[in-house]
Amino acid sequence: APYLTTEQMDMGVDWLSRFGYLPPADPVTGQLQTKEALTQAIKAMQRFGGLEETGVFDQATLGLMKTPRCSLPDMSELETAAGRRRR
Amino acid sequence: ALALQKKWTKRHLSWRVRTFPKESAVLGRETVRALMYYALKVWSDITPLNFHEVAGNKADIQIDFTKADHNDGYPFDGPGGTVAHAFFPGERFSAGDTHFDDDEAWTFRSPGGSSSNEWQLECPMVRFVALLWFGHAIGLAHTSAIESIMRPYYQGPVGDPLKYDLPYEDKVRVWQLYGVRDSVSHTARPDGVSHTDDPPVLMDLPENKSTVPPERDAPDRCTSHFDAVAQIRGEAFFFKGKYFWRLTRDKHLVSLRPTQIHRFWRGLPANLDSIDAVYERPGDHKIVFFKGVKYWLFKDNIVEEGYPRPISDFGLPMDGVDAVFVWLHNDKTYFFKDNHYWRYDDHLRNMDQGYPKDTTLWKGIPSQLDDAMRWSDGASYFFKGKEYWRLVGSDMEVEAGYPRPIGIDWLVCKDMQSDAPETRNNETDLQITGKHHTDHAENAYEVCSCTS
Repeated sequence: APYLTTEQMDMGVDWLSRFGYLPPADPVTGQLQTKEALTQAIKAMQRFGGLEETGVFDQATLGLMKTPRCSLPDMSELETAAGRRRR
Repeated sequence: ALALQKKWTKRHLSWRVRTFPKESAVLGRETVRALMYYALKVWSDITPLNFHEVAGNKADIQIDFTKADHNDGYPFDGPGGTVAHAFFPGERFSAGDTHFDDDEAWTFRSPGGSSSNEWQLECPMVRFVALLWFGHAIGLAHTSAIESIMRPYYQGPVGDPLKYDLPYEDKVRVWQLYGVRDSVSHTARPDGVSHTDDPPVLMDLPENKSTVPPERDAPDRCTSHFDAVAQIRGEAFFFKGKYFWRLTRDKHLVSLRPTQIHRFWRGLPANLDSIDAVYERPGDHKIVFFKGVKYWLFKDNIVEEGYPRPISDFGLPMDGVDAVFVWLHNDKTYFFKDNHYWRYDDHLRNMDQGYPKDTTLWKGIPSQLDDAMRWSDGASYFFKGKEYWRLVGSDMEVEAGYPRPIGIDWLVCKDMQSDAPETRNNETDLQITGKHHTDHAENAYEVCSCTS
């Protein structure tokens, strides 16, 4: 896995949550996410973004996360679960 | 996703720009209205939807330029990041409303006469951004389809606002919602609202330099040996003399005409007539320019204070640099000079031990490179003269089939065509595909191609 700073990791998790790939953290465990959930979320983001599904925050993934984008979440299923405020 | 989508039950939709960009020197009110008109027209051209601009507060699609938390549950995050959003159709009061982050550097037709525009977000709105968000406003969700305008990420300019043709993917999705527009256009007005019949005119640009012919000393991209090549923010930059060309992430040339380095990269000395090498630093993503024994550090497109500094900061000898790139394989920075190379750790800001080494360890690449860069396909590219070499992944040997011509593979040159002087004046009328299209003149006004 590429070298990642804590800041990059936090940014990545925040990004995945914001755009619907990662469900909100379990209130019991605070901000912790399971490694499996994180990996699946990264893969889903990579699949949606047309990247290779590595399941890790590689350079291409971090690069795409820095790309200017729309505020709306990408994952409609999760958006539904969250109440779909927009619709 | 289609089952979840909502759509407008009516076919006549009113729109209004309620608030305008506050600090944009380029976007006047009339320009913004015109851009919105043409972005909506792209959708109404192929569906039975009809959009009418209105003056009142009851517009179906209210358009706002707003900042930070604007009380809709989706606060903006300043420059970069999220740039706009729109509410899907429905019964909500805010359904259809479209909000643009006023902290972004919204531009349309760069004052510099190129499409390179501002750094933070060079989003000529009608070319992409408004298209995407009006897609939401009429009920389309994001898609992962590469060819779709409804991908959530900014994809770069999409060309002439008057000639933009939606990708087939998007046509099919919007036809599934509203059907196909028949040959007879609807003319009925929505009741109780005023409207404008005539499209706004794109005319209030402070200085439309898009028709200015290229500078006489502008180099020919198809025959040039490049001074430097770099991947910056995922895009490719080819530097030659005082100019550079730019390619989007999906390797589309932004403009056939080069942009002057000084008009985009702010803070380089005015007398700097070329650069030797450029790279985006891993970690903090600052951009480093090399010329001779000096280097400049840029945060985005503005030089940092205290520069230039000597390249001895990197542990390099004072001989200058031919090439520099960051190898995706190990995230290390490699410097090349003549037939030697050095490996530098940008995270530790330290030159690795045991260098320089002989460039022959990189089998197949020439010495005295022009420059090198990594690309988003995971490969590394080395440039010299009119040719380039490709190394895949962690390989230190050139892939079979290389070198190949730079012009044909990267810069939309066909059989090494030349930008001869007699053809240059027509470049504003060339699409990136290289095909000619004629000047567009109708209704007594003229709109120039935005591809240049």
